[in-house]
Amino acid sequence: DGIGDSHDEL
Amino acid sequence: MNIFRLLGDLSHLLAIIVLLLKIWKTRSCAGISGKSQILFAIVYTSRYLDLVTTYISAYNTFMKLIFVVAAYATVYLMYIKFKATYDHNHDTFRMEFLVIPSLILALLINHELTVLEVLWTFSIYLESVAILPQLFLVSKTGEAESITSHYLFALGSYRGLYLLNWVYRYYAEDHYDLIAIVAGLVQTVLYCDFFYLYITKVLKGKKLQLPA
Repeated sequence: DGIGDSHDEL
Repeated sequence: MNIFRLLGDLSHLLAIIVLLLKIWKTRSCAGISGKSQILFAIVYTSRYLDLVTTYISAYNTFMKLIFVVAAYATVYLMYIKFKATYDHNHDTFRMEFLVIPSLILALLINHELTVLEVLWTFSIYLESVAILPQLFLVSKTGEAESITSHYLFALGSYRGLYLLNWVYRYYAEDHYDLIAIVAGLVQTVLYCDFFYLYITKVLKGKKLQLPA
């Protein structure tokens, strides 16, 4: 988790 | 997915539906800031570019599509279909005062200096302040229709519920994203004054009217 994660929120 | 995030998304969805229905049923967009709606269209366009690169879930894809399409539909209704009812004399907030600083900040503070990531960050920063033209319009006219107040309450609640989601995810999943958290805090704080008026006036059946 953290930097460069895909953004799974809206 | 947790309950706060789901409620936040549903609250966001409700806000969008309320706004579209209000405009459609009354054939009027009086009292609504077209500037805020254009900013939201920019926000969701730049945030959801990952629709074409990353698949997360059917829910995620579906909601993103709804938010983007609804944003453009609202702009279309305001600037084309019901243009005559648009309150442009009062909707005078300058969009560039929000877009340019958000873009500069996104270039300076981001998780990764790539096009998609900077655009995502830009959308988060811009979303946090995109409601300002609408709040400015309400303060200029000194009042808001009840339905507009319900829209604003649902829209404001959405990021507030996301704050709870982030607290939950921090403890449950050890996941946090400082950019989203700080911007979400700013976004929610901007609504505080409105929330106060909504609870003390609109919920008691009165019109939202600002003190002279």
